Amino acid sequence: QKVMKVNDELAQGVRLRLEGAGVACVNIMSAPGSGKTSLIEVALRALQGTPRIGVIEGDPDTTLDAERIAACNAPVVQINTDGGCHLEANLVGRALGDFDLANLDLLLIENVGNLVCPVGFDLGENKRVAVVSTTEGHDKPAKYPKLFRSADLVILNKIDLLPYVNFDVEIFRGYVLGLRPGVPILNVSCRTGEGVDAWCSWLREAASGA
Amino acid sequence: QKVMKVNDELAQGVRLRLEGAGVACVNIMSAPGSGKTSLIEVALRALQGTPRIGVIEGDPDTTLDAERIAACNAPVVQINTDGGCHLEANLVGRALGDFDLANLDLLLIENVGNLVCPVGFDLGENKRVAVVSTTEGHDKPAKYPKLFRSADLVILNKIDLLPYVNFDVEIFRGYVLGLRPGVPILNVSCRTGEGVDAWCSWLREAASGA
Ligand SMILES: Nc1nc2c(ncn2[C@@H]2O[C@H](COP(=O)(O)OP(=O)(O)OP(=O)(O)O)[C@@H](O)[C@H]2O)c(=O)[nH]1
Ligand SMILES: Nc1nc2c(ncn2[C@@H]2O[C@H](COP(=O)(O)OP(=O)(O)OP(=O)(O)O)[C@@H](O)[C@H]2O)c(=O)[nH]1
Ligand SMILES: [Mg+2]
Ligand SMILES: [Mg+2]
Ligand SMILES: [Zn+2]
Ligand SMILES: [Zn+2]
Repeated sequence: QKVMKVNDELAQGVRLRLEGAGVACVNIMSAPGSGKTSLIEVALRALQGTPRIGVIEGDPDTTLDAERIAACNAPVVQINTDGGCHLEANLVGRALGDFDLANLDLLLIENVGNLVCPVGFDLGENKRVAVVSTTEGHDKPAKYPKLFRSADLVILNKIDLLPYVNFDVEIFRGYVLGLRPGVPILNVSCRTGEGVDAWCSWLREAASGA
Repeated sequence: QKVMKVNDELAQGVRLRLEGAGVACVNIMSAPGSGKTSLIEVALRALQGTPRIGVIEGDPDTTLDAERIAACNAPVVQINTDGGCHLEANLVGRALGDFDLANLDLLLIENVGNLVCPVGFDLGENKRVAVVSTTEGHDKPAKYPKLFRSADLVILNKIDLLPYVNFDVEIFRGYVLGLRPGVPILNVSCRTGEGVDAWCSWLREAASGA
């Protein structure tokens, strides 16, 4: 509990710094491999620098995700938690120093792949995105409800794979809307490009809210 | 650290109880939705009661997984962690009381879907199984190494989806064997049945080791 309280205070510090610099912030969460990095890649390529986006990548180990983002020409910082299961505000606060915030409109944070632990840690974001992939089963929101209760956007990714999996989109939507009434749910495929326009619109909206 | 020490002692208690009853125990871990429950379902149907298997299901919420196992006619207990991100030995120890251990050969524990937190918690098992699905990306072992370092078996599930995803099996195997030299890696599809025989053989082997 004390850990949480300290984190919340640090998160508020991050929030104020970002607000002062006019940078909006989005915390992207999902299970491992749902497509968080892919969603950031497709958005960066489609948005082509407007708004100006910086990325914080969180993983227990490796710089693989940051390398993918760097290849999209966006400023990126990789945080390795060395086995830690979620990002925390102190790590994000430290990473902020590596960005030229004056030249950014939006900071995207890709959290550690985990449907449970990241949820309780405010990172100073304005918005939270929960990603589920069609390959994980439509019962994920019911079994891991906490993430969905605080989501501002839910992305159902890999819809190109629907023909090959037992995923009932209506059951999934029912669970999500039961936990977070009115939350927008986008069907996206990073592979085919379906839904990427709507995802980019949402990001532009988030950036302009800063 | 103290939490870990208490857990290890309780786990040793579970281990001795199971050994005394002649019941082997396997801890199955993976990201959410990789197919842990599906792998248990296909094994139960193929093995048809030999060896005699009981199942502990761990999830933050719902009894959905236990219901699926019950439909396979195996004794099953659902543990809800109420938001907790991993099973612990105290929970497993308590669940043991709901089984007729004298009439079981093998206890399968499906851990909470999470590639990080469950790894540090001994549950009293003899063997650990790590499951990765072809839809999650071949870099998962590199990014979440701790689980693979302690795996006795690695299952690559959903191989029926290989034609539709960017998953390099050789890169994946390289990562896994680098972390845990010599570990068996099984390619399985719960959908087509491929690899299920080998999975069942491994389970029979595990059960006879009790
Ligand atoms: N078929 C299909 N595959 C996808 C799609 N989006 C991502 N993938 C694949 O899914 C795998 C995981 O994608 P990532 O973007 O690395 O997922 P992630 O959530 O960032 O993974 P972690 O950071 O490790 O938790 C990769 O093999 C991607 O190519 C999609 O829309 N369709
Ligand atoms: N195409 C295909 N789909 C599969 C396969 N195995 C499982 N699935 C699907 O993957 C989804 C998740 O399977 P589950 O067995 O519930 O996965 P899980 O690891 O138990 O999920 P959690 O307990 O929630 O972490 C379901 O929609 C399954 O039908 C497979 O071999 N091929
Ligand atoms: Mg990623
Ligand atoms: Mg399951
Ligand atoms: Zn955690
Ligand atoms: Zn944890």
